[in-house]
Amino acid sequence: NPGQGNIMSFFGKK
Amino acid sequence: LEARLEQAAMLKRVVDAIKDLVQDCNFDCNDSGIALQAMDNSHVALVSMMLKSESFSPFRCDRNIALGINLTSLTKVLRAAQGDDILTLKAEDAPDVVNLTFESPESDRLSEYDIKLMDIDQEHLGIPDTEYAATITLPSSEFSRITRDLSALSESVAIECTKEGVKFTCTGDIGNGSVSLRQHTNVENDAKSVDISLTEPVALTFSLKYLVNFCKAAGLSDRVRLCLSNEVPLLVEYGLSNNSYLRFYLAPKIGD
Repeated sequence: NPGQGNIMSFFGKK
Repeated sequence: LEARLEQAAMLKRVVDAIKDLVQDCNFDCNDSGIALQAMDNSHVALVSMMLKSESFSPFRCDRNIALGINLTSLTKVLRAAQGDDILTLKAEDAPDVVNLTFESPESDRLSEYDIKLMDIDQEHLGIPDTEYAATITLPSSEFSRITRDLSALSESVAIECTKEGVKFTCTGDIGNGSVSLRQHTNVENDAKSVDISLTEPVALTFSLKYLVNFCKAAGLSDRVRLCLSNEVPLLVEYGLSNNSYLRFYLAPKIGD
């Protein structure tokens, strides 16, 4: 899915 | 755990709203309530549900437990509950099953189900407290309509918020479209108002497929809140009574 951000790159693992 | 909900409809609607986005989830129970956090398979969206203990009466949770539940299974069982049934969730310490009972308020009908639990190794993400640059509160039916209408034309929508208002724009093979909303107070019915609070202009692009999916929660609340800041995930929040909530986060599309 080109151009789609990944949620994990914004919210780090706890 | 013992948690009694006056209206089964609330849990039915919550599960209905998220079951196409996430499949196996831990329901994390502690004395503050029942929480769920899960990402969709492609790691684009995050669901965060909080049902506060105050939303149940009574609510008792003596030890923190994570109930790993397959939402397809839960949907099958919840289909057996009428919306106005009283629903009680029960689980033992280190449980193998979660027990659900549905009591009809009008008759002596009582139904009881157990759902087998699963071990789900789920990562919890840390969601930072964010002061969003733009917060838009609008009727949830209006947001559903915008996402549905624009998704007929395009896969993605640009959301721009300025002091003039908020504009949803899409471009597709057959043409393009946009919907603009201004701040608007409906004196007859405040639920129909559009509130915009802005500290700086924002412009972001999102996948409509996910937004359409989030709108399955529209039955939970008359109002929806959209929170945006440049280059961070969109927050779409449906507030429930007693400060409980269903939140969706969506990673933005990355610029060309």
